[in-house]
This record gives sequence, structure tokens and C-alpha cells, in this order.
Amino acid sequence: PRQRIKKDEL
Amino acid sequence: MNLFRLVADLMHLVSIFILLLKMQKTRSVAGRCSRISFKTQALYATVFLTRYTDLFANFQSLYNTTMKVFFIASSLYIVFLMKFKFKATNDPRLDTFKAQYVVGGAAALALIVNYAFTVQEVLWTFSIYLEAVAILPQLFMLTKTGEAEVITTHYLFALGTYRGLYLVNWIYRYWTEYYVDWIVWIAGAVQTGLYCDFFYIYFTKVLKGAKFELP
Repeated sequence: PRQRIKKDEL
Repeated sequence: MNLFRLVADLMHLVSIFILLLKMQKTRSVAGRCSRISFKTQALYATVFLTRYTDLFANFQSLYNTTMKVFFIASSLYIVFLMKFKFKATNDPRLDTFKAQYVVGGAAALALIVNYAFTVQEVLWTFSIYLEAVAILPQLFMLTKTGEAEVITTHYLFALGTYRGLYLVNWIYRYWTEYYVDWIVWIAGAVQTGLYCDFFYIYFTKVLKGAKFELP
């Protein structure tokens, strides 16, 4: 499954 | 948030405080060279400025926003200190890595390999690629002088540990939440790989009380 990149990391 | 990532972020903070301590210490010894690469620090400031363009648009948590603000502010502060306040301790003759090539390389790659071709995405991708190689001027300086002060090695150790723990964090997140981010993973693996040689000498020499010297 393809997941949207979350960008919750620093 | 998991423990690996939390400790990684804390190590990143520690590295910045070690650096500030080191600069304060160098200034107190007149005429001494800091052996901290200005180019590496300028690259880190560029990394944070281009990565956190979503600072106001993308709110994750108070932790996330606070850290972003701290990284931007501290990196700019360090660049300011090195450029103006502690200029005399900075020796450009030792800082000879051609940083423009890695900036150009990261920019070109970000334009070709990205998740979406928008200004913000390309800037974000550029920051990921640039961070992967931003330590090179510092490591290059180290190989040039052939030795390093203990506090500089602690700085590099904290930075390397922060990167290493991020690798563990990604493996953990993949299994627990099917988190996938190929661009960050590959750049992160490259970045951590750059510390291998350093880690080897740090463990075999510095931790045993010996001076950091290249063989």
C-alpha cells in the first residue's frame, strides 16, 4: 500500500 | 514518537550545545583555531531554512514546532558567531572542502528525484540531500589536520549517534505503522555511512583516553 509521506520527523 | 527518535532528537540537541560550548571555550584561548568547519555550519543553516518552510502551515505538535524553531535559530546563531563574533578563531585555510559542488549536486538531484515538483517539495528534498553531505567539510578538515580535540570528537559522536538512531527509528516505524519514506531513508543511510570511519577511531581511541589521530 502506498502511503502519503507524513513529514512528522525533524 | 518512539524512544529511538526521541533520543536521536535529544542527541541532535546535545551536539548543538557541545558546539556552542566548544566555541565559547576556544574564544577564551586567544589566537587559537576552533577547527570547526564554517562551511558545515553554513550548510546546516541552509538545511534547516529550506526544510522548515512548512513551519506555519504544517502543525504536527508543540514538540515538533519548538524543535524546528530551535534548529533554525541555533544554526543561524552559530553561523553568526563564526562569521562575526569569533571570526579570529576560524581559519579558512583549513576549511577547504568545495562546498559549492555538494550544494549544486543536492539541488540538481532534488529537481530530478522528488515526491512532487513544487517549490516547497523541491526545497524540502534539497534539504534532505544536503543534510546527508553537510558534514563532509568538517570531516575533510579533520583528515587535513589529522587530529581532533576531544570536544570536537564528542560533537561528531553526538551527531553520528543522532543519525544512527534515526535508522533504527525508521525500521521500527516500518514495522509498527508501515511508515515509508524512500528519499529520507536513502539519504539518511548515506549520511550515517559517512560517520563509519569516525566512529571506528572514536571507539578505539578517544573512549580509551587516547588522542583522536588519524592513522
